[in-house]
Amino acid sequence: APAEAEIECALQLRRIGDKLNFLQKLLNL
Amino acid sequence: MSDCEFGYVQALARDYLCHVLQRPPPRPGPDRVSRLLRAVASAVQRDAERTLRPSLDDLDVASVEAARAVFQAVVRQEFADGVVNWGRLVTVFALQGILAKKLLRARVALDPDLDRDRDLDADTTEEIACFVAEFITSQAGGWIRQNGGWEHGFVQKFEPR
Repeated sequence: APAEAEIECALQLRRIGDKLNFLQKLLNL
Repeated sequence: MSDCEFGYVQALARDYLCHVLQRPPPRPGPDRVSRLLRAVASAVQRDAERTLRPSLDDLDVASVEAARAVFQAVVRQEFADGVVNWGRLVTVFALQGILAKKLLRARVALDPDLDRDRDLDADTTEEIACFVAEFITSQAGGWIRQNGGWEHGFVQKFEPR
């Protein structure tokens, strides 16, 4: 099972990626 | 070569590693996709290194095998909800850069005689680029193909207008 630090990294990267995706979507509107 | 295939993604991963490790650019130089990925993933990596510092400090990346294990655990968890988008794919390259830098620092710490600026050897960078490309093509290859591939979908989304 992934360690706590790995889970935290994964969730933060997911947030960063989703935010980046959303911002680019706005820029492309 | 299709821009959804393993070899294409491996070349992107290899190019981004060269950028992170400040190696001279390959010849021929990076194409439009590589240049754009370098710019976007670097910005994400800087942000992630700052945001994730406490968690990153707890990750032990003393070997390429350890880097692979951490990479797989993190990306599996990141994509566990089944969502794929270009933003998340960029973070995969940023994670690759973070782990490569951690591995380089761990090797310098183990052998103080090593120059701090010494690069990772070619076999190590090739292994890293390989496991990154394996993940992207196996988990997101279909999505990338359906969303225009790197040369159209990614560029269209991230290239400044």
